[in-house]
Amino acid sequence: MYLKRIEVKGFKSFADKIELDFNGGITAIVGPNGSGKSNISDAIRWVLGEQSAKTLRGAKMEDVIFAGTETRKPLGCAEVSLTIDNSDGIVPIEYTEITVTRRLYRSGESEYLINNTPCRLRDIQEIFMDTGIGKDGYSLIGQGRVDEILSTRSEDRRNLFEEAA
Amino acid sequence: MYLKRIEVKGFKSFADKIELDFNGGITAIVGPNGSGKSNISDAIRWVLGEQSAKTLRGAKMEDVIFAGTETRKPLGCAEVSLTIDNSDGIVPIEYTEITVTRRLYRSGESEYLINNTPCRLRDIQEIFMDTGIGKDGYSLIGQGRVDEILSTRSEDRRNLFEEAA
Amino acid sequence: MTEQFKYNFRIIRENFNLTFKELFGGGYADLRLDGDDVLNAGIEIIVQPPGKKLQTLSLLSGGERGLAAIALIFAILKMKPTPFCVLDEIEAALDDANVNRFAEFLKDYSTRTQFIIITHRKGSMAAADTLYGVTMEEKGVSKVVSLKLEGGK
Amino acid sequence: MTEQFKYNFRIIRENFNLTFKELFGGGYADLRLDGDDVLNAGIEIIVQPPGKKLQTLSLLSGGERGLAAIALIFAILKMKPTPFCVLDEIEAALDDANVNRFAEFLKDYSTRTQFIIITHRKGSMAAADTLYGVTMEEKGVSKVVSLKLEGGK
Ligand SMILES: Nc1ncnc2c1ncn2[C@@H]1O[C@H](COP(=O)(O)OP(=O)(O)OP(=O)(O)O)[C@@H](O)[C@H]1O
Ligand SMILES: Nc1ncnc2c1ncn2[C@@H]1O[C@H](COP(=O)(O)OP(=O)(O)OP(=O)(O)O)[C@@H](O)[C@H]1O
Ligand SMILES: [Mg+2]
Ligand SMILES: [Mg+2]
Repeated sequence: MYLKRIEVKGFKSFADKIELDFNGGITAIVGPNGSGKSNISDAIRWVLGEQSAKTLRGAKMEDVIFAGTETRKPLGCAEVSLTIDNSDGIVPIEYTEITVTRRLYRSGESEYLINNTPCRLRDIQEIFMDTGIGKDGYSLIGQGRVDEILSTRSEDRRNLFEEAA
Repeated sequence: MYLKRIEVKGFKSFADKIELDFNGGITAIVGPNGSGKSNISDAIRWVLGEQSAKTLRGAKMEDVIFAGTETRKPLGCAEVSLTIDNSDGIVPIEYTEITVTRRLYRSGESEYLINNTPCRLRDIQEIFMDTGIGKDGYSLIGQGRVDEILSTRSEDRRNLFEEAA
Repeated sequence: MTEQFKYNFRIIRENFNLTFKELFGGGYADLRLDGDDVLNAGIEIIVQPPGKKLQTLSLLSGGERGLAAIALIFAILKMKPTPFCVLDEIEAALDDANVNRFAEFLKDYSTRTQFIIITHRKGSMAAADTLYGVTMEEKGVSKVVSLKLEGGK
Repeated sequence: MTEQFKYNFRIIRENFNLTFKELFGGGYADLRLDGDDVLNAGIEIIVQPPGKKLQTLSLLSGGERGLAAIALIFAILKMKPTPFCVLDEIEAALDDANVNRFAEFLKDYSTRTQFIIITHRKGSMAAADTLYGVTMEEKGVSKVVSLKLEGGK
């Protein structure tokens, strides 16, 4: 399984739709402070099913919808689509390409889709559950958080090991 | 008041005595990871009277004494001397140059000196008390700690303001 | 006592808006007491980078937080300069453009406060009057050498 | 269950000593259960940079801690590679020499795991196969451009 591309519109600072195509190796994202790099990693977390606004640096989940600027109005909806290549069949769904989509409206309403078919959030979360992806500390490491694996109490660190082991 | 020089021997990685002369402007300390730069800032804190081993990244105060390497034996004493120019008379002692010295022996015994005259730790702490120096967050900012002024709870931040204001 | 605090607080507040604008090239910053009890209220930090909408502090990027923290520290130093200041890699989260702004800032304040900075950023090194290199030629033993600055300083 | 954990724990432990030696160019690292109750004991981290004496983890420098954390993460990845991994500026505390070691490491592991890294370090960028630049030409609105890598990659 590997990531093919991500499409982001209305999520955080992505007022205009952007698309990134990934290759199988190493993709580097660069740019000035505050330009939106970490927002891309937040978009990946969010579409994988992150439910904590705090982990996404917000106070409430609505904070991930583009809030406008001095010259642009806020948007009413945030949407992220992540397309993965499943030719190796790691995900037990009979598609070789799987696109998961998550939408959040300002009303608070959410939509979740797998290959454009509506589903529940947990259907998306389950796709990635056995792959080891989705929990911080080892496959998704947020900015300023790499030191945590050393500074957490030895009991908390245990959880990380149990997830991996 | 300004710093003229610091002399360090036996403190952390300074097995051999080192001396840094400061000018009145900006002094930059550079070097590779783990070479001893932050240890110099620890030495300054320590000689100013820091009593928390944790703030100095140790588990106990004895941790600041050179512990040896694969090829060198540990030392029995850590010593730091800080010389300040007092021509502007900010410190109410009638010297134009003041050298404060702190020593710690592995036995646990400590020695404190002002211009080579034995004194108590609090005599050293009092020299700097009214200058605003000595408390983290504003005149002594440790590695990885600048963000704390934003992330502490608003009540804790208050203490910092009261010290300054 | 309360009057002294209120007076100083107002000065730091005004300074913060100025240092912020200078470091960010615009925008707006403020400090607010989060209650009427002046003696006990906490201090809330409000920050709006230029052109962006005012949002919760947590949504700022790592570099924006770092630069805002620097602006606040200098706002306090502006009101009450300390004789000397020891800063250990406080510009770590800043990109090169912001490091240069920080270095210019440091130079302005160094007339009233002596700075000792630990850094590995070229922009900060360029602002220094004196440069010391720390190395461990022998493993585990620190050694210090005086480094000559180029460009006539 | 306990047997599975003990088995995997031993593998991560051995991996950690190897990844550590590779990133630090020597030294020693270990993981220990801090009790006999395998089901509940916490995990202690032991780290000794090359040539230095074994001391408490807290005494390590910022960069040594960063590199040790990277060694541990890769020790876990070595045992159980995830399909992809998103790393946001995890090499921030490393000096340029250590960034280059980290970049080499990343290349070795990228045969089994797809990496998406956010970075502003040249050494890490040089290891990438694809490079995207994020900018805010219009304030507050992110835009992404594909950047060509030099040096035939
Ligand atoms: N809902 C939103 N609407 C509009 N802008 C937002 C929203 N959420 C976050 N932002 C903006 O995104 C910016 C942060 O972006 P991000 O954290 O991705 O930066 P970065 O490129 O990682 O920078 P750094 O190099 O400093 O870490 C902030 O300026 C913030 O104001
Ligand atoms: N008591 C001691 N005896 C010997 N060595 C010590 C002692 N205390 C700390 N050290 C060593 O000092 C080193 C850390 O130095 P320091 O934190 O000053 O590095 P640094 O130059 O700031 O590096 P970085 O750029 O990574 O922050 C560690 O390797 C540690 O082992
Ligand atoms: Mg970021
Ligand atoms: Mg350091």
